[in-house]
Amino acid sequence: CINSTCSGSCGSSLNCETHQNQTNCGQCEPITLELCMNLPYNYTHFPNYLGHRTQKESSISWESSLFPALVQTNCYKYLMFFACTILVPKCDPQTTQRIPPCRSLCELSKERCESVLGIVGLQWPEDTDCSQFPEEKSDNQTCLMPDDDVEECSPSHFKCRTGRCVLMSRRCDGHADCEDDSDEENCGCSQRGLWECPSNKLCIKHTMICDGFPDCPDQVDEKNCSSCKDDELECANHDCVPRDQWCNGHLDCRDSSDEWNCVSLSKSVNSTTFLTIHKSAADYHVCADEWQEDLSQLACNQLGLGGPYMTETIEDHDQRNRQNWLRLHSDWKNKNASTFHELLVKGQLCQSRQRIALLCTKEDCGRRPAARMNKR
Amino acid sequence: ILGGRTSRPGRWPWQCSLQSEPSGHICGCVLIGKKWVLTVAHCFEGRENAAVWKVVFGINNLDHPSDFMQTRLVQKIILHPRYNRAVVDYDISIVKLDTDINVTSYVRPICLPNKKHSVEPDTYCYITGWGHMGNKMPFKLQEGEVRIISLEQCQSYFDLKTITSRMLCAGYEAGTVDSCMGDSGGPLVCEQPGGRWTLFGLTSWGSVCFSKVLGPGVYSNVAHFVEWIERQIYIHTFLLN
Repeated sequence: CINSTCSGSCGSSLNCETHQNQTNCGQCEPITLELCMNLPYNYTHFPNYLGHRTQKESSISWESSLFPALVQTNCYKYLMFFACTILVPKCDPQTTQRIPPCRSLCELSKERCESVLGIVGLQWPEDTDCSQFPEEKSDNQTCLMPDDDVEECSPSHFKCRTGRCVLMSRRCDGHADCEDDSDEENCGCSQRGLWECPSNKLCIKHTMICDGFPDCPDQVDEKNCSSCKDDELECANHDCVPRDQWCNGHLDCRDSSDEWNCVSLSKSVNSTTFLTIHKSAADYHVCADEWQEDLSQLACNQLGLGGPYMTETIEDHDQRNRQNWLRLHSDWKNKNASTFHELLVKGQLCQSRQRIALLCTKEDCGRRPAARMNKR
Repeated sequence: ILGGRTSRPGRWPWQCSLQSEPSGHICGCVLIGKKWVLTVAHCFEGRENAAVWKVVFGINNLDHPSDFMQTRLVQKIILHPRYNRAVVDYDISIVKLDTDINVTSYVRPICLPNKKHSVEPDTYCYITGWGHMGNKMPFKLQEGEVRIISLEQCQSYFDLKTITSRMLCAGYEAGTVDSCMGDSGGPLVCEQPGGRWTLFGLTSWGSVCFSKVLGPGVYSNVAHFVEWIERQIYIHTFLLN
């Protein structure tokens, strides 16, 4: 109920103050319980015959674990069909009422499988009293019986050649679960409709190839996904963006990957960490002309290092490096920039011939306050 | 938490409570920066509007607000784009707070692991939360010590679900110490050399924790998501303001 008390929904009594428990009642809903997705019907009606009020409740119930495990014993060919008729009962579209399984289906399931459960000390689900279900009628309209072509295994099972159902998680696990070993045959990715990572034989779905998320260890599933021109670079989502737009402070890739990793610290031989900017697909030093301390803070923050920092300026007389300088924009204070690298411009002379080196430290984390000491 | 014990106030300063009216506490969460909190994506199912949420830090007893408590509103909820509610994979989300928290003894961020730093099986770590205790919902924060379990061993407990590399399992076969409903989004933390604590997991799913079906708990594997987390924080701090 909206007023946060709990009540059985859609019951005959109106338990909530304002009849809220009657909302969304009397409707057929599509079956979403994965175990029962291959039934000869697609719509269900809740509560089910086990007292579950929703499909979500049904999916985490004891019975939705019990039946798939029991099916593997081959105790009764139509056990899974029976299980689904009580877990997600068929909804009659005309009356929007649930259609029960026939009593004989229930009795046969119980008769053949209850004893198997007893061997491992478990009990047949208490709520499945077969007498609550109607006898099979001649017109077969009031209750459900399996047709000959009903799927014996659920979508969570693999069907052995012998007809037995074994759990899908046991297929291709290196152990034979079918009597004829058929669960360990054709275990290649392609035979299972999947794509194989070359380095470790991991199978991934075809939809995971070139989707911007690496799944294979060497990221090979995200390679050769686009054909960018020479003057373009590839975004993480495989769009192509002109090189000169890379790290310019504006989002050009739809996933913003052109603005990632634009600022870094590169170590020199004496362990000084130079501030380095990756712009238009090349690395640049940062000239110390007009430098102010709050710029060091901005650069460290952008590196994900928000703790204390230290700035150094290092002289660089090597004229060969002249092309690799970036200098602060003459009007940088008025630029209202959110990133550090958009304050910098190429092709300007660095009069001081000094470059910026930074030491950024990580903000403190993961420490608990010491427990207070009390003399006893 | 099942089989745990009541925590001392301030012992887990990164633990927070994700709350929404009228129910109050809905999920746990973890402070990772002054403006950033991690939780699981499934906490926001049907409630993706940031305006309905608040985050409470520095609290031990949900029923008794303390002087050390800080409350922030939610500015943005970032769900993992691959989150799949049917199989509960990629169950992670980032919450941006409306203003920075004040770092105190009772409110401090946890460290994130390195991208390739996974926690080894048989390591003992801690889970915390205000979730169900099996017989009641607690007011005071609970803590429990759990053992990390390999993915292969974990798969053997969950025949009907695939345990992926985005998940981490911890607990015991008998389910003696386990997370439960209401702990979702809360931390699984392990102490590193030097006394620093690192967040390796976020409480995600498991068997119905006080039923006959037991087994370990399943947590979102934070190390798998570190790069995504760092990129989202960068994008939403520097690029999308």
